[in-house]
Amino acid sequence: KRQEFMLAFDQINQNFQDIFAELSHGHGKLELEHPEDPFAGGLVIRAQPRDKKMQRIEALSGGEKSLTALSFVFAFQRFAPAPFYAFDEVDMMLDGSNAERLARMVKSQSATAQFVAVSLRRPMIENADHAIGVSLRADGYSRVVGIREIHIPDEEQKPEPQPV
Amino acid sequence: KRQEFMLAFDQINQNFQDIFAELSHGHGKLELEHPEDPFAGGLVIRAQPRDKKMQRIEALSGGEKSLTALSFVFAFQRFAPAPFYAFDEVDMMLDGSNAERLARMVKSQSATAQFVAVSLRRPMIENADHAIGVSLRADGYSRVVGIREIHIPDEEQKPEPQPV
Amino acid sequence: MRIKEIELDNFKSFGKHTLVPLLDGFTTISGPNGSGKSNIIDSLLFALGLSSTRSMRAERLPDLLNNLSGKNEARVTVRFLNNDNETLEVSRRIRVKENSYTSTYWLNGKTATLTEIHEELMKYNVSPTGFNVIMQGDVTGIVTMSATERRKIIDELA
Amino acid sequence: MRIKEIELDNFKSFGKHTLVPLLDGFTTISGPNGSGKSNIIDSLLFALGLSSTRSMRAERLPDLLNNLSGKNEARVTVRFLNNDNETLEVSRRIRVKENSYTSTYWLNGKTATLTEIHEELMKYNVSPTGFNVIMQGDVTGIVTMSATERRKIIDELA
Ligand SMILES: Nc1ncnc2c1ncn2[C@@H]1O[C@H](COP(=O)(O)OP(=O)(O)OP(=O)(O)O)[C@@H](O)[C@H]1O
Ligand SMILES: Nc1ncnc2c1ncn2[C@@H]1O[C@H](COP(=O)(O)OP(=O)(O)OP(=O)(O)O)[C@@H](O)[C@H]1O
Ligand SMILES: [Mg+2]
Ligand SMILES: [Mg+2]
Repeated sequence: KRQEFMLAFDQINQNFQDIFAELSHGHGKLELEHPEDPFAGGLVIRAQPRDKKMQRIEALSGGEKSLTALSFVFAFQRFAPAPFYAFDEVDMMLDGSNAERLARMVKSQSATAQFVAVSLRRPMIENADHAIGVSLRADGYSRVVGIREIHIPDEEQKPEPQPV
Repeated sequence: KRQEFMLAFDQINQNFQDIFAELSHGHGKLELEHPEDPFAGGLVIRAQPRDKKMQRIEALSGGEKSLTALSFVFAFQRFAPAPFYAFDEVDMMLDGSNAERLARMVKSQSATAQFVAVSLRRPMIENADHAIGVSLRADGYSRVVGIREIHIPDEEQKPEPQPV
Repeated sequence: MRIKEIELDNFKSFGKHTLVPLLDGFTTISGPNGSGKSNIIDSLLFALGLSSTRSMRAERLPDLLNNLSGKNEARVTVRFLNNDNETLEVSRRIRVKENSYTSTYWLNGKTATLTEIHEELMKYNVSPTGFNVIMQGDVTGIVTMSATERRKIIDELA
Repeated sequence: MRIKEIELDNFKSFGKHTLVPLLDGFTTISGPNGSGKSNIIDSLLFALGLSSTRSMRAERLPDLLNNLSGKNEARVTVRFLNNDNETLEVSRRIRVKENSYTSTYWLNGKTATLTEIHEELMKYNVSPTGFNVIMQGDVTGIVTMSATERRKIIDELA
C-alpha cells in the first residue's frame, strides 16, 4: 500500500517539477511531511518563482498560485489520465504571457485527454481546436452555438458566434 | 438607534437600486429580514439580472455576483464616503462590456473619492486618470514606475511602463 | 475515451432542450456574463454525481430546475465515446412533486445507484477528487487546501 | 481627503525603499503576475491596521519582512492630504529580534495604539468593514456573506 503510494508520488513529483518549470520558469517540487511514513503526514507544495527565494505557498500571488495549482493538476493527469478535463475560467488571474503559456500546455496535454475550458481569454480561445458560444436569448433561456470561425475578442469581449 | 439605522438603510437601498440598474441593466434591491426589528435579522440582497426572474443570489454567475457586490460597495460609498478605495482585480470575472461599464462607474465615483484599482483589464486602464506600473527586477525586488503614456494591453499583457 | 455530447433538459438556465456536442482535443466555451457557461460545467457535476448541491450553487436539488419553463423535472445525460466507438451513457433526473422530489441515475439506460456510477467512472480516473472538473474561482484551492487533504488525493490512486 | 503617498521600506517584495505617489481621481496599478501589485494593497492594510495577518497572506508578522535583503525590520507609512492641505500620517513598523518581534504604530509622528489609529480613521469612514480595500478574489464575498454580517456593516455607520 505504502509502496504503491510512493510509486505514484515519485512519478507525480517528477511530472510536477517538469510542468512547473515549463509554466512558470521557476522551480517547484512536492514534499511529504513524513517521508518515512507518508500516511502520518501531508503533501506539501514547494514553489519558487523565477528570481525569487523559496516562498511559503500562501504568500504567492494570485497568478503564481493558479500556475502552481494547474501544474499539480497536469502532473496528476500525466500519471493517471482521465478521458476529460473541464476547467471553468482557471486563467482569470493570469497575465497575458502566463495565459499564453497555459493555453499552449492545455493544447499539448489535449493530445491525451479531451479539454473543455470555459474562458473569456484570447490566448485560450486562439489555441483551442474548437469553440462553443453560449448566449442568453431574450426569452431568458440559454442557447449554445458551435463556432466555425473564431472571432478573437478585442478585449475580453464575447466572440461573435456563427451557427455551425 | 433604530431610527438612525433605518435612515442609513433606506438611503443605501435607494443608491443600490440606481447603481445596480446602471451597472447591470437589471433590477436589484436590499431587504431586511425583520423590517419591524432590523437588529433581529439580517440584510438580504435581491438581484434580478435583465431578462431573468428574481434569482437566489448564490445562483448568480461569477460576473453577476461581482456587479452585485460592487453595486453594494458604491451604494455604501455614496452614503458614507471615504477618502479612498483600493480595489484588487475586482473586474477579473467581468466580460468586456461589464468591465467597461464598471470602469466608467469608477471614473464617475472618483469625482468624490480617490480610487486605486489593481487591474490587468483594458477598460479599467483606459478609463483611469493615472497609471502605475509594478515590476519585479532581476535582483528580485519590486519596483514601481508612474506611467505618463498609457500603452493599452493587446490582450491583458502588461502595459510598457515609461518612467515618469 | 472522450465526451461525445451533453444533453440538457430544463437544467438551470437551459430551459429549452439543448444538445452540446463535443469533439476531441481542446474546446473553449465563451460568452457573456450570466449566459450559462458555468451552468454547463454544473450539468457535468450533476449528471456524473461529482459534487454537492451547494457546489452547483443550489440550496436543494429542485433549485436546479429551470425557473421560467414551469416544467417539473430536469435531466442531464452525458454520453462518452471510447476508442472502440462504444458509448457509455450516464443520466440523472430530478422530478419534483407537491412537497417532495426524487433524484434518479441511469447507467447505459438502466437505473443505477450513485455508488455504481462512481465505480464505473473510477475505472476511467473520473472521480470527485480527481480534478476532472475545476469550478470558477476554485483553481487556487489546490494550493490553499491542507497538506493532508492534498496527500489523500494521491491515496485515492494508490 | 486622499492618499498622497505610500512609503514602503523592506515590506514583502519591496526590499528596496519605495515611494508610491498617488494623485487624486482614478489610478490603476498594473504589471505582471508576482510583480508586487497586491503587496501594495497589503501595505495599506498593514499600515492602517485594517486586517488580520492571514489576510495579508502571512502566517506571522515577521513573514512581512522582505526575505532577500537581510534587514530586520519593515515599515510602511501612509500620508493623507486633506482639502486644507494638511497631512495625516499613519505609520507601522515590525522589528524582529532573536526570538521575538515588535509591532509599533505612529499617528502623525507620535506612537499610538491600534485603537487610536482606528478612531482617527473612523472619522473619515475608513475602517475594516467599510469596503475601503477589496482584496484579490474577495469581491464576491459581499454577496456570499451571511445576511446578519451584511446588516452589521450598516450598524457600524448608524
Ligand atoms: N434554476 C434556474 N433557472 C433559471 N435560471 C437559472 C437557474 N439557476 C441559475 N440560473 C441563472 O443562470 C445564470 C448563471 O449562469 P452561469 O453561472 O452559467 O453564467 P456564466 O456564463 O458562467 O457567467 P460568468 O461569465 O459571469 O461566470 C444566472 O443568471 C442565474 O440566474
Ligand atoms: N516577505 C517577502 N519577501 C519577498 N518576497 C515576498 C514576500 N512576501 C511575498 N513575496 C513575494 O511577492 C510576490 C507576490 O506579489 P503580489 O501578490 O503583490 O503579486 P501581484 O503583482 O499581485 O501578482 P498577481 O497579478 O499574480 O496577483 C510573490 O512572488 C511572493 O513570493
Ligand atoms: Mg461562470
Ligand atoms: Mg495580485
